[in-house]
Amino acid sequence: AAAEPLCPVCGAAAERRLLEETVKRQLLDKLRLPERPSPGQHLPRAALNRALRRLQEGGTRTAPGDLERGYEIISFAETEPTSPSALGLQFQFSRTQDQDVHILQAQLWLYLRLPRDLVAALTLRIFLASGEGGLVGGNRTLLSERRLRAKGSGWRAFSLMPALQSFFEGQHGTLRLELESGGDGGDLVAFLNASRSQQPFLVAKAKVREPGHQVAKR
Amino acid sequence: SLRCSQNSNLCCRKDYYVDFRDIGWNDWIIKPEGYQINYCVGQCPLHVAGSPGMASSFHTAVFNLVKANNVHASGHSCCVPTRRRPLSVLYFDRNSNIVKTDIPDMIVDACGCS
Repeated sequence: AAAEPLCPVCGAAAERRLLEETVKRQLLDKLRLPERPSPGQHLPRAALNRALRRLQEGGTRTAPGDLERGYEIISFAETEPTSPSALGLQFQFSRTQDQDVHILQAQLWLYLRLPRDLVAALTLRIFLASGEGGLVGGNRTLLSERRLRAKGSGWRAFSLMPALQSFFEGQHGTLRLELESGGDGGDLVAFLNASRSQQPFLVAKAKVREPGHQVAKR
Repeated sequence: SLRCSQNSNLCCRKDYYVDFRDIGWNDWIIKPEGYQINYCVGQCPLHVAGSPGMASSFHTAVFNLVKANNVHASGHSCCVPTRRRPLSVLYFDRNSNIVKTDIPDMIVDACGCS
């Protein structure tokens, strides 16, 4: 400011620039982001609002003085049909190495259109795929198996706990799930509407212990 | 605490609101629309040291110490935040996931002299 010519407007402009830079730096530091994100995929508003409504159901408020911070995350899947009765879902996560993440809840939301005249039962299995073979060749852990009875279209939630905790404790990066339909109820890919506005998504609630908040061992 | 005004240079809280559209960050921060970056500014001559602190007894204690130790009168204490609140943020992270979290102690609600 001293370098600025002595005029009220210049001083105010200098203060404004300084404060805007401070806001940017504070937010990136506190959100632990190296730089501002540039969101790629444009989400249909309907998909965003629906997912946010799932988030409203009970939050993880951070109490003052809490050593762990509450996070709620919504991640939209990239879908990859691997056969008529199997579909791959991929989710991208990134976190800084020194954060200690504790998953409280994790649910996968799918929009299924089961024909009303579906006679046979349909079984849906959800696997966690890991290893380099991706969705086809790697090894798989069964996360959830359910016989779908209710006919008609609608959103259904499937819990992914406790396996998702192990994903976050181990590597991070790409979470690969594989959905597989069983029984003679027909093929999953035909029932699962993965259009843009009904894209499968994952809702997770977590507590993160920031570095430097390790409780001193007594 | 005092909100800053023209006719006082005592320790006070200066309110400042930055709209995320003005800094081009509204494309990745979904909520809120902006951030109240208040800050503390102003003088803290000794006779107000420790006020409006956490409790009036704090001011009395500080003032007694000053007198008892005959601290040089021109000394000053510092104008600092005495109460802050969290900022709840909903934003897109670098993988286009939607993240909601509360950042503690982000908004200065009150200022006082240390």
